[in-house]
Amino acid sequence: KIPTDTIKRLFRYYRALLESRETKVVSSEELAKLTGSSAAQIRKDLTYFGEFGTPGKGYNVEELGHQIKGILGIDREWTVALVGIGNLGRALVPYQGLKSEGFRITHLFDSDPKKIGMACAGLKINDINDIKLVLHNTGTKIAILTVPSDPAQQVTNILIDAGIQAILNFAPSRISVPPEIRVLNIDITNELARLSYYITKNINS
Amino acid sequence: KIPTDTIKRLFRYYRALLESRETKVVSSEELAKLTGSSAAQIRKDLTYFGEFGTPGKGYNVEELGHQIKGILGIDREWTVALVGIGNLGRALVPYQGLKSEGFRITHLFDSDPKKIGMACAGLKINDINDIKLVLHNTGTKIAILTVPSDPAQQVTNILIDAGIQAILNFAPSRISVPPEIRVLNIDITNELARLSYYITKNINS
Ligand SMILES: NC(=O)c1ccc[n+]([C@@H]2O[C@H](COP(=O)([O-])OP(=O)(O)OC[C@H]3O[C@@H](n4cnc5c(N)ncnc54)[C@H](O)[C@@H]3O)[C@@H](O)[C@H]2O)c1
Ligand SMILES: NC(=O)c1ccc[n+]([C@@H]2O[C@H](COP(=O)([O-])OP(=O)(O)OC[C@H]3O[C@@H](n4cnc5c(N)ncnc54)[C@H](O)[C@@H]3O)[C@@H](O)[C@H]2O)c1
Repeated sequence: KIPTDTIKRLFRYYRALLESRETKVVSSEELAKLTGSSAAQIRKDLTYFGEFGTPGKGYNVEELGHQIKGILGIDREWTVALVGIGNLGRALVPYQGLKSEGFRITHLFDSDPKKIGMACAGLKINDINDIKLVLHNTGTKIAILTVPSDPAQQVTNILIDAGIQAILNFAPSRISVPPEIRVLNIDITNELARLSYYITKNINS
Repeated sequence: KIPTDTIKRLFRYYRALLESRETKVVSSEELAKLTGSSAAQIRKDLTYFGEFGTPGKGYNVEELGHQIKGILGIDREWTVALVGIGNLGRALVPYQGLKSEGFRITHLFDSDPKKIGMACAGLKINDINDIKLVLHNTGTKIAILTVPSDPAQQVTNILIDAGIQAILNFAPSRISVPPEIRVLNIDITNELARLSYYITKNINS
């Protein structure tokens, strides 16, 4: 089983390779400088996925970038549903950073009658109750959840019923899903609490 | 040295304790159900910080919550500077979820002359070049960075010079800082790439 942290680092290696597009070959030491991981960590992470590069010669930038894209599944386009077009949801819809890696927010959903039927960054806001119909045959498997905590679990159940297999959850509450469904949580308050822990630790030591 | 993942989980235990405020005592098994960690992991994590609870009896909800707040440093108020009042920055300013844990966004900065002097959610947008003056004697140590990738490093250097010790960075580029400064990165595209990895893996297996 491949460690979670290896997958997290993989994307960072990919970003670093994108930034080195002018060079043909890059060593693990050079990649280490660009990503903050150690050269040994990079070599170890890549061995989980096969033989890359030539020992002593480094990695072919274009080839390794291509291989990592395949491993991560970002060599194709993913349509993404976004549920909850409030303060945060509205900021995510127009974000170009997702498009460059193949993630396109294509379907918006909300439960507020005042928002349903309106447009946000050129996309129509659909009624969450119509999600099964709207997503039917679109092949949409990923959803971003930017609803409040209270309805988060109920909305999650609706998403899974509509064929969603992976959810990026911004609500600060835990959502439970069957084992074949993947959830990643982004909790900004938790990140700030980690920062306050480190500052407090520095002060106390 | 306490593992990073332990600190991440600590905040989740804290949130679970908040949700169990009506009960007096909670066992590690009950906390496990609420947080998704195992009971053994919870006990192990807490031993890094001292003796909590009574074996066989569980943990006093109020007392443990109070102790975790102290460890994380969220038993006090932190003023937070936010730099880059664009699409994302504007969504974060009014977010009430931060206030409830003691994080108050109090100072806004941008470099766009059209934005400087305007207000966002009742707060004035200051010129980033005045940050040392504006933050002087405010005790602000934490900053949220929502500027584009290109100026991210330069803005980081300005923040450190103005006394910031910890940064929550949303720009998808690596910022380098001296060892005593803490940076946490939130990269939404990386999270989506992790989700596409898991879906692709499921399809292939
Ligand atoms: N605003 C932020 O900066 C921020 C930051 C971090 C996390 N969050 C979290 O993200 C979530 C959204 O925050 P926000 O500030 O955008 O809130 P918001 O209240 O502005 O927006 C929430 C949206 O969800 C919709 N909604 C509510 N119930 C729904 C349902 N059952 N089905 C579909 N849509 C539904 C509402 O109509 C609204 O449009 C919250 O859980 C919040 O804690 C927000
Ligand atoms: N919008 C999103 O949903 C989203 C999601 C994830 C990550 N991000 C990242 O967050 C950052 C902000 O994204 P956005 O969509 O809000 O961009 P934006 O262009 O809407 O806003 C950026 C803001 O930063 C300001 N700025 C630029 N240079 C500055 C400097 N030197 N000093 C101070 N302020 C400066 C600009 O004037 C502008 O107000 C980007 O790095 C982006 O990749 C955005």
